[in-house]
Amino acid sequence: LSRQESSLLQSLGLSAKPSPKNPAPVPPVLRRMFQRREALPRPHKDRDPCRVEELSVPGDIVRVFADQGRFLPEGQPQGQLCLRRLLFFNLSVLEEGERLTMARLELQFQHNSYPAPSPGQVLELRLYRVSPRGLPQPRPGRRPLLERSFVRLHKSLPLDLSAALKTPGRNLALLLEISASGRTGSLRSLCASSDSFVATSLLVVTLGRQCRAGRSRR
Amino acid sequence: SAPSPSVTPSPLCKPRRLYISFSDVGWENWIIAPQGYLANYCGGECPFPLAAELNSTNHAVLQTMVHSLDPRGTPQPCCVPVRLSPISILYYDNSDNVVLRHYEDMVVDECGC
Repeated sequence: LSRQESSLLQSLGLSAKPSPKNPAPVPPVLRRMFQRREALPRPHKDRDPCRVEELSVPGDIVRVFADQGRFLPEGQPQGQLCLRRLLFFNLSVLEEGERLTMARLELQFQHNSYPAPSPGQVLELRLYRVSPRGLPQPRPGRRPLLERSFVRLHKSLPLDLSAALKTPGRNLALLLEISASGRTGSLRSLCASSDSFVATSLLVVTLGRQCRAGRSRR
Repeated sequence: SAPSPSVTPSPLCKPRRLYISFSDVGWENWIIAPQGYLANYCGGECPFPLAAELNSTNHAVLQTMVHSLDPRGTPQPCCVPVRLSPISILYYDNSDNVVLRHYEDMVVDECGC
């Protein structure tokens, strides 16, 4: 049975039978997608098996990678740094030839709706790609992968990295900086809204082998 | 688990009910959902003359004819899936990531000879 089982697991795209040691909570986005599919009438004649309707992208595999990074000591030369974190995602489970069609970083905070800061004050977010093995420092002069400012923090902040991560590689290291800018005033209170940062995760959609090779029967 | 047939099952080739429970195969600790699903299987005969509703190929019709002339020499055609449908599985992969994956050809919808 074990030989048969391992060949079946291989065909399901698994190198061995998973044995989750400390399983993370199931991301609500995946749970909703699964339940929506379960509710569809069988057989799914008109559904494109190689498209994730819920996200409107091609794909048949949706993964959520947990961040394995760490906070870094602050020390930004200018402005008021609120948060600096090295994000690290182990993408080695992506199979040879899987084509990435969507990558969405999600910053999760503890709660919604912060006291709106006074006008003219914004939070600035910068995201740099750094080497997984090197110092968590962006190379001097290196443009951020993504840069944006936002005024109010919500419980989750999605950031689309699809264009920037066409070839994600086996490990992905990103440097995340959130800083407050605007009139000095009460920058600290503005920073407080980023202190409730909880976690990040990376949602990745790919086209696996059964979709790239057409309907190759087993 | 295939239920014990309450009525005499039709001997002809058709889908038979088979519910696969992932805990029966020891996969419940890494498959989040579903807990199992109706996979079904094909069972039954492809006798001569092949009835029209048996979804058969021309080759199968010929083979049943030859089988009826020479039962020991040529077997009856076999009863196989001719239409299958997919399922999605939500599971933990080998790195504890949560994955939603779509798998083709996991449910037998139709059988034929």
